[in-house]
Amino acid sequence: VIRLESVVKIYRIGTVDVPALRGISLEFLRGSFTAIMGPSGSGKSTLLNVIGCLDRPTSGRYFLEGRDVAGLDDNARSDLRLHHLGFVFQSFNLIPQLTVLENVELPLFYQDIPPTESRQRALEMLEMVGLSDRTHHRPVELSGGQQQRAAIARALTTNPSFILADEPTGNLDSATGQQIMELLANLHQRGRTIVMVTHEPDIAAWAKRRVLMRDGLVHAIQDSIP
Amino acid sequence: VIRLESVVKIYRIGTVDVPALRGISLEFLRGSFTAIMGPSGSGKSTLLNVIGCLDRPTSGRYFLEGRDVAGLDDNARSDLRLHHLGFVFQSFNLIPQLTVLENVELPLFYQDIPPTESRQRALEMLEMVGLSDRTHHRPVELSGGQQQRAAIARALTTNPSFILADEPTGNLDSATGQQIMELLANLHQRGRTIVMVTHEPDIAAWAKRRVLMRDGLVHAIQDSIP
Ligand SMILES: Nc1ncnc2c1ncn2[C@@H]1O[C@H](COP(=O)(O)OP(=O)(O)OP(=O)(O)O)[C@@H](O)[C@H]1O
Ligand SMILES: Nc1ncnc2c1ncn2[C@@H]1O[C@H](COP(=O)(O)OP(=O)(O)OP(=O)(O)O)[C@@H](O)[C@H]1O
Ligand SMILES: [Mg+2]
Ligand SMILES: [Mg+2]
Repeated sequence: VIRLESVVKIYRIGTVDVPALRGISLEFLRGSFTAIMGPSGSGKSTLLNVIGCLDRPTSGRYFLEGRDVAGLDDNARSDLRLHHLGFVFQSFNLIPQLTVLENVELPLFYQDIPPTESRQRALEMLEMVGLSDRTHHRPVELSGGQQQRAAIARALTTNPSFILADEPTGNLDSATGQQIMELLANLHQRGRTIVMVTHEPDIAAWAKRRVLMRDGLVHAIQDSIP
Repeated sequence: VIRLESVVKIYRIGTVDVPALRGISLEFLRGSFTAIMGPSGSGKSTLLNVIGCLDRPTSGRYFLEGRDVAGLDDNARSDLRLHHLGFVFQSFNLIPQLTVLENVELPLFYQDIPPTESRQRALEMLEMVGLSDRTHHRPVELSGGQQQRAAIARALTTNPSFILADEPTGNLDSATGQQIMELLANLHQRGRTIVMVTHEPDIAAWAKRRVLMRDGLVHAIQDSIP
């Protein structure tokens, strides 16, 4: 269960305040599949960053499985991210100097999984997203959609219970996008909790609930028609 | 007029050859508006890079307004890009250390336009894409869609006769995406030649012709139903 209470996030640029989140109260039940939509700049990525413990709220409270997360120190948060959260970034965030395979293995390496086992696991994930023939490429040698799929593979490699995906199909053609959504739907059916930001209604349709943001606030919540 | 004859592009990764383009012959008439679609990895960005003189073909010929471009040296190609081509990159390619305004002004600066005039022009473009209140932000302080719009503003700032856009709405919500497409349609009506890569059929519908790629080749060409 993920619970946010009156979460506010204000960025300070010089003397200007940018209120990215203006008071978000939301709950995500275990095993739920939620899509977050809204205009560019409405706070979707910021919300996901707070949920993913990548960013601290300016005020408000954030509970992850009952624990007050905002209060934890950086090491504890980093630990949470490593063991429970899989994050697909809007701009991929692959490490340029490492190959695709090394990028996907990295979280397992940090979890102290033995090298042969993490290599095996990473190769399985890369096969799942259709990148088996690109394992020794570096990110700059990949197409936009291939980089996106590598980022997805990396997020899923630790088999996390929470999957946070920011525009996971933004650079994918419809067919490949469908494959990725089937993968996510499958993980959802096996009990994972998924929060996905998307601007495409066809992709949002895969989720069971839609949260619409506007100007740093929750504007509406729609339960999908079964 | 843009003409490609049997253009081949092979990337070499160590000992492996990746044939990104396997023989492309295509023509783009002056004032045309073409959408390029196709699966992830099919060669769309590579094709756009060749057209935009950012990459040289391995073999084949490329004529821009009648001139054999592939034969030109780097300075001549760089000059072509600066004065005739506006390029919106799939991954934005904004300079992290510069503000949005400085990023958008940069091409004008390279054209030796006086500072007051280039600042004015850049501000106009930023207003057109809805970023007037983000001019002093740095790219990392922007949302994904805001970065995309800054990249679009920068491409259009020199009023280029050829606009090459790689997934220009990939990170934009539907409403903002429509605004950007109206902007491009307007430029097209005023005589610009536009080549746009997209994976979204709704966006491709704004173009007058659709080129479908598959595995580094042109698979089909569809003229749009008027
Ligand atoms: N710099 C590079 N070095 C090596 N291989 C490359 C390089 N750039 C692209 N490739 C390869 O060339 C192929 C075509 O890439 P390209 O970026 O043109 O695809 P795309 O159609 O734009 O895909 P997407 O829709 O995913 O953006 C891909 O298989 C990719 O791995
Ligand atoms: N690091 C930062 N510093 C300052 N301002 C920021 C920062 N990150 C985001 N912002 C601002 O916060 C607002 C919300 O950004 P956010 O990235 O959450 O939007 P978004 O809904 O994900 O947009 P998009 O759909 O374009 O990706 C934006 O107006 C942006 O300018
Ligand atoms: Mg975002
Ligand atoms: Mg591409």
